[in-house]
Amino acid sequence: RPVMMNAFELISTSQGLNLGTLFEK
Amino acid sequence: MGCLFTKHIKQIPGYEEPTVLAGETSFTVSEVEALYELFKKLSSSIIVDGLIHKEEFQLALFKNSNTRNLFADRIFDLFDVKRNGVIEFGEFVRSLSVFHPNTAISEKIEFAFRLYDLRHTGFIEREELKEMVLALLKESDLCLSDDVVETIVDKTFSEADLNGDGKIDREEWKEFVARNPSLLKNMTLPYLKDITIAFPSFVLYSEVED
Repeated sequence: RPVMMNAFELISTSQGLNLGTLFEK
Repeated sequence: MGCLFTKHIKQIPGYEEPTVLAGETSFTVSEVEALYELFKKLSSSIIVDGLIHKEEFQLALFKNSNTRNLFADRIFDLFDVKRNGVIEFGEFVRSLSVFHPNTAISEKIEFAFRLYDLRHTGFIEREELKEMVLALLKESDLCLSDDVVETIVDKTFSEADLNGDGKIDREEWKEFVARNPSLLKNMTLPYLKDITIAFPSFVLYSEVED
């Protein structure tokens, strides 16, 4: 249920914060 | 051959010796050399000038140089320590070191705090958190009513803003992260431990011997 989400948990799923993609060839 | 290569890379603006960078970060010299291979690739994807421009960063993250994203902008700004609009090699290595599995949790907590302190006030404010939630929803093509967004933000603030002054300070952030360690998940990149395998530098000489 969305209302139970922690806002920071939600934010941390952003693709813009997933630097792992920098290492993809 | 080694000398020619050394001369060549030292001409690149912002280039710093791997030994110096290894001394200041969680990386070994060979890992810094491998990061240089990654840096060369990223910094020459659009403009071949040995610097990572915002468009090149976006291209690497999203496979599209025009994709704007609030969080990617924040990461870019934090990496761009000199605030000159580009990421130099030294900045790249020092900033990425925060994401190294061996880097102290306290550094990761501080980096995440600065990341979310959008307006550099020294606090994560309610409006900033709401702005980030809205940006995430937009990025994910999720549609939630304003009431639901407000509820999510209120609930998080009720848990994180311990003194109830309407903003999250560094101490409150540390406590909140201690209670919710998964918030730091994206502050560690396991790839960085295997960087020499992913990006072998093929350097035939060692800078250490210089």
